[in-house]
Amino acid sequence: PCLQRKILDYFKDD
Amino acid sequence: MLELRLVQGSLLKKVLESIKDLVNDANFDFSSSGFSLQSMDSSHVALVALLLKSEGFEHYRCDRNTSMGMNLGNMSKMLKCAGNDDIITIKGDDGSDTVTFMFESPTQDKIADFEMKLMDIDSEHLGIPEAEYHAIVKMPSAEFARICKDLASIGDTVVISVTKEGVKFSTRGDIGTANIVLRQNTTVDKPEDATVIEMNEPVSMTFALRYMNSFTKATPLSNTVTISMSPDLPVVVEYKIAEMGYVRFYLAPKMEE
Repeated sequence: PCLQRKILDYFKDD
Repeated sequence: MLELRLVQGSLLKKVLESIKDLVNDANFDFSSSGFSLQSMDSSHVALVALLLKSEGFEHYRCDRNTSMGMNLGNMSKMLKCAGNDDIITIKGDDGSDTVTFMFESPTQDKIADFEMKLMDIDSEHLGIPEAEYHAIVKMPSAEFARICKDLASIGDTVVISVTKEGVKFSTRGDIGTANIVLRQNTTVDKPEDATVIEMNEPVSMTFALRYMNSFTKATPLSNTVTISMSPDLPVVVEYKIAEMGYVRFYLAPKMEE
């Protein structure tokens, strides 16, 4: 079982 | 006033085909240096970043920075009406709620105007940090597309591992497992056929094949693809658009729970 990470876990709002 | 004339109109058609299934609506940001787009897919797992620089256009006029919200499915429908050899011009007026695509046949004997409604899109713009990647693999884009397609018939995820021996693509599913290893190969007739592995540190990450396969729709844009990986960052799958810019796809990894 793998957890799909989200882009927002890495890149922040400008 | 906005007016962009692209002699190689097929390029814009290919760009749209490469991103329209991943992103439904997006803001196109026009400035004097070119236009760009940044958008996440609806599940916020992948992000597409497009850049087309003004130098690549035969004529490029953008009097002031402007953002136009477009439905990419609708834009693709319109661009599909352009012939592959057509010259495409994008036109917009300040404050207008439409954009016009003009298609000219190479012999100038057929000229078409398609006016598309714009939309208000409330999209987040993300800061993508400059990063040093553990490993960067440059390989033929068709080979990458083939690998992703083949592995998706066996499993749902791909483990991409880069070591000094090469780059390994692995999957497992109900029917079994598959491993494909590519070694660095620079002794080829054409540079675009080379596989080049730059590795600072070994890296191994897991990704959803569904997204990888979606990214490979950009294969017609470039003979080569670059895959950049670091354990603490989304992978970057980049297709360079000759002398104009790029389409970059960022994909968040899957992690062991």
